Amino acid sequence: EYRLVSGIAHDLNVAKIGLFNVPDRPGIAKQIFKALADEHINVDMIIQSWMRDGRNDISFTVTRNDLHKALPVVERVANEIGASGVAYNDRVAKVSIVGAGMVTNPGVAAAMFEALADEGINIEMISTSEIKISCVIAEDQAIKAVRALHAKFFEQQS
Amino acid sequence: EYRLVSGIAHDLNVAKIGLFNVPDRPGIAKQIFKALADEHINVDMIIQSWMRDGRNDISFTVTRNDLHKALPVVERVANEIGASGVAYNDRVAKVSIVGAGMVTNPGVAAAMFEALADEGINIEMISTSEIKISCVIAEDQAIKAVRALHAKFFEQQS
Ligand SMILES: C[C@@H](O)[C@H](N)C(=O)O
Ligand SMILES: C[C@@H](O)[C@H](N)C(=O)O
Repeated sequence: EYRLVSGIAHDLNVAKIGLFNVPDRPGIAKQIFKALADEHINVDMIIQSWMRDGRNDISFTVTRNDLHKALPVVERVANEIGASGVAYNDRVAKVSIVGAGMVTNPGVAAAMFEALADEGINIEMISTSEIKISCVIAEDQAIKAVRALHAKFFEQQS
Repeated sequence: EYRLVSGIAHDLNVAKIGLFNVPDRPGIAKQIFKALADEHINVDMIIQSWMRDGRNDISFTVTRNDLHKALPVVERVANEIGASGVAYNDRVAKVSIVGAGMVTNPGVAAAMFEALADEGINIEMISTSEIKISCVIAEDQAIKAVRALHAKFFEQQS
């Protein structure tokens, strides 16, 4: 089951930004990310989950060095679209497991979450694709997380 | 700028499930996805955004045929962990753009959201990785979305 995982990646150069209660109507995501693109700000993970009462939260990650450039842009757009607020945190890290065909094996994501849970590591954001599962966690848990994922996927006989 | 996009994918065999107000502490994500894995339910996108007041929403997608198997599992776990509720929708589709190196070009995500916005298509969920940006939209918008993305990334001179 875990042979599908070919690698573990981590990135400490991560800051997360969240916009809260954005109107859930066409054109809002475009307005936010076009404003960031116009300032040549690289965005990594973009995460938007389920709508509530016509509103939604959108969060994304940037590099730490881009945070001071991204925040004024996000705050301006948050005002333009009538979001309720903006938050950020640059004391976070991203840990990922990578491997082709993971998605067709439901146990892989559960195993990753289990490895982090067993170390008492709280998962702040989750984003997945067919070949990659990424979790944003507190920066000071990154080393522990990478070790736990290594033990889970590469050292255990499973 | 748009030469980085090598393909457009769409998937109509998609249902989304959301768990609302789950406690934001270690082990919760593991409990949800281990229960699904134990029932051999394939999960595609897993999306968790920013925490609010110690609570969080987690949403994910399954195939339409797995929806009836997944819902009872999710409702049982939602009760065990004290989530405030569960919702689902099987009238959705996933559209994605794929291409190496997209993430380092901030204009690509904005262009995708713009192509959908210009057609009046509302984006219900967003998940990205380095090589893929996926949006969940209403099922009846899928064909229009694929055409708009094709025109944006493969027909325009940009
Ligand atoms: C919230 C935001 O994603 C909105 N639904 C849009 O389509 O732009
Ligand atoms: C909400 C859920 O992701 C929780 N933070 C966990 O670590 O499991």
